[in-house]
Amino acid sequence: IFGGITAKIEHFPWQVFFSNPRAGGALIDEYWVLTAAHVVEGNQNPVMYVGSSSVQTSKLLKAQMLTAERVFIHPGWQVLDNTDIRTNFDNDIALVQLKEPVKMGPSVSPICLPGSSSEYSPSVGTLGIISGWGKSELRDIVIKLRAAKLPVAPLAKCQEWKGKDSRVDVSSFVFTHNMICAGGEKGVDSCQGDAGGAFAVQDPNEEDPKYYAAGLMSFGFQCGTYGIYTRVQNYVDWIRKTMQDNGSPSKD
Amino acid sequence: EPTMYGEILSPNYPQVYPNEIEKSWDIEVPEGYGIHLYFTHLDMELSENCAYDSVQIMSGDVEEGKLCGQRTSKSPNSPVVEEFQVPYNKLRVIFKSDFSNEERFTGFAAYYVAVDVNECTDFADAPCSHFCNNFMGGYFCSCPPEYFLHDDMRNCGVNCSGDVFTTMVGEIASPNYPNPYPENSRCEYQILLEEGFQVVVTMRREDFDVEPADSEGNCPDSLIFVAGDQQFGPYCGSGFPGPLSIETQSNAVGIIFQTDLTGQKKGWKLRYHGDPIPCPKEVTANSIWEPERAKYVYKDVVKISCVDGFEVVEGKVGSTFFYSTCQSNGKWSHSKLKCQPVDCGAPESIPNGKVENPESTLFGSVTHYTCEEKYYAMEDERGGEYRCSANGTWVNEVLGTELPKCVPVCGVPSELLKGVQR
Repeated sequence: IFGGITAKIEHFPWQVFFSNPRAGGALIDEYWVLTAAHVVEGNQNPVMYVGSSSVQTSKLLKAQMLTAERVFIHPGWQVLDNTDIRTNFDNDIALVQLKEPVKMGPSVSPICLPGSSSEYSPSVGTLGIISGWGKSELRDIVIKLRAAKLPVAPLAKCQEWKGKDSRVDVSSFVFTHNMICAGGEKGVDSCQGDAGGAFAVQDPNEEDPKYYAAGLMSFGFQCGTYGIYTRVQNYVDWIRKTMQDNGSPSKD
Repeated sequence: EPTMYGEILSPNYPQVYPNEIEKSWDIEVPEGYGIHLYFTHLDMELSENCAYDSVQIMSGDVEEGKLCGQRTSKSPNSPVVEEFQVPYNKLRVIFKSDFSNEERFTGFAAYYVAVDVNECTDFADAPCSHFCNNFMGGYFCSCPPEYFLHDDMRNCGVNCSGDVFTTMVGEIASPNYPNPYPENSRCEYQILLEEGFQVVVTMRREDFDVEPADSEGNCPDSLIFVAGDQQFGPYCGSGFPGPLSIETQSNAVGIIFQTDLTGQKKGWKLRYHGDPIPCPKEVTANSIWEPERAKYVYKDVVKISCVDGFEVVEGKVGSTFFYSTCQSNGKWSHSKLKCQPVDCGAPESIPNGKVENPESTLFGSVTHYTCEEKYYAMEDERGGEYRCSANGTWVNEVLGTELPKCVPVCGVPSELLKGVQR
C-alpha cells in the first residue's frame, strides 16, 4: 500500500493473507474467499490466514489458517503460459472454497457483495478503502497491515496514464468495463503483494458504516499512481452461482 | 351295683328299733329307669315335722319326703302304706331315731323297683328335635323323611348343600319353602356363571321370612351372600332387609343359609340373573373415547385417542391412540396407559448460535434460537421462535422443522478506519 497508514485487522476483518505468492483476498462467507485470478493462477492449494494484523510467522501461528478445498477461476480469465507478458487482466477474479468454515469474530468477518443496482457501481470520486501487506514506499513487503483510502477515477485516467518508464506500453493493455480505475491522488495506491484484496466502499443504503467489495486489486503500471480493480458487481451472479452449485464441503 | 328291685328295713325290724341311731341306704337302679319306692309298714314315733324319729327320702339334695308315725293301708287290696315315684335312677333313704323309744316302735319296711321312665314326656325339655321314641330303659330320636339325625343323636337337619346354579337366570328357595325351613341346618349353594357376567340377586320383601334378630341384633337364622371378598348380609327378619337388587360384581356367588334349633319360619325365595360386568367410564384427561356410551360392559372395546399434542407411550413407542377392552373382572385392559403431552426433547443446537434451555420440552412449549451477535445474524429473522408441536418436533412458523441458520454479518468492521486521508 502506497500513501497509507498502519492499520489493525479489526479495521479490515475480511482481509485474507495469501502467503505464496504474497497477495490478498477478501472473505465473503464462512467457506469462500474472493481474490484475483492471477493470485491463484497455477496455485490450486493456496495457504491463507485471517485474523492477524501481523504476518510475522509467530503471529500467523496464532491466526486462523485457511485451507483451500477448491479454486474456481473465472472462466473468462485468459490463461497464459507466460504470465510475465500478460496485458489482459479482464475477468481477474477467482473464488477459493475452504475446507472448514471460518469462525467469525472481531478480527474475522466477511465483506458484503455489491447489490445489482447502479447504487453499487461506484461513480468517479467515490472513496474506497484498501488494505494489504504488499509493497510500500519504503519496503517491498511489510509485516503489519497497511491501509489507504482512495477515490474512484475515470477508467480513461488509467488508460491514458503515461509513466516515466518507457518500457510500459499502456496502450497494449486491455481495458474493459469489468475494471474500476482508482487512485491517482497524493501517491495513494495499492502495490505488488496487495492483489486480490478488496476495494471496499461504504454501502450507500446503510446508515451505519457497512462495506461491500466494489473491486479487487488487480494490476497497475506504477505504484503510487492509478490502479485497476476488478469490478465485482459484474461477477456477483457468477459468484453466487458458483457458491450455490458447490455448497459447503461439509454438506457434500 | 344297680339292681332292678330291693328291700329296705329299719334296724332290728320287725323288733323295736334302737335309740339314737342313724342309718342310710343308697338305692340305684340302671340308667333309663326311675324308682318306685313303697312302704308296706311304717311304725315310728310321731313328732312335729318328724323331728324325733324319721325316715327321709332324698333325691340328690331334694327331699322327696319325710315320714314318721304309724300308717295303715288305705286300700284293702294293697299292703302299701306310703309310696314315692321318681324319674331318676338314684335315691337315698335315711333313718334317724332319738334317745328314746319308750313305746317300742318297730320301724319300717320298704321295697323299691326300677320302673321305666318315659324320657319323651317325663322331662320338661324335649330330648329330640323331631320325633322321640321311648323304650324300656331309654329313648331314641328320629327324623321326618329327607331329614337326617345329627351326630348328637338328638337333632335333625337336612342335606341342603351342594347345589350349583349355572344358568343365566334362576330361582332359588330355602328348603320346604314356603313351609317352615328345617332347623339346625346349614345350606350352602353356589351360583356360578361364566366369566364376565356378574350375578344380580333380586329378592322381594314378602318372599323373605326368617327368624328375626335377637335384642343384640344377631340373627339366629341367617342368609348370607358371599361374592369374592364381599359379603352381603347376614339377613334375617320378616321382610327382606337388604336391597331389592344386589349387584355382586362377581360371576360366582355363595349362598349360605344357617338355621338354629328354634324358630323356624317360612324361609325365602330369590331370583338371580347374569349381567355383563360393567367397566367404569373413566374420565381421562386429553383423550377421546370411541364409541361414546353411557355404560360399558364386558367385551366392549373402545378406541382411546389422544387429543392433539398428547400421546401414549408404551415402552419407547409413542402412539396417538390405543384400544382398551372391558375385561371379565370389570377392569379395562391397558388401563395404565394415559395420554401424556408429547415431548419434543431437547432442541437441537445450531452452529454459531445457541438455543435457550426451555422450561419444558412438552407440547406447546416455546424455545428461542439466537445467533452469536454481532458477527452472526439469523438468515431469516423470523426464525428465532420454535414451538413444540403435536408431532413431537420443534416447529417455526416460517421455517417449519428446519433449524435456523446463523450467517456471518458482512461488511461491518469491529473498528472503523479513521484519518487515512491527510
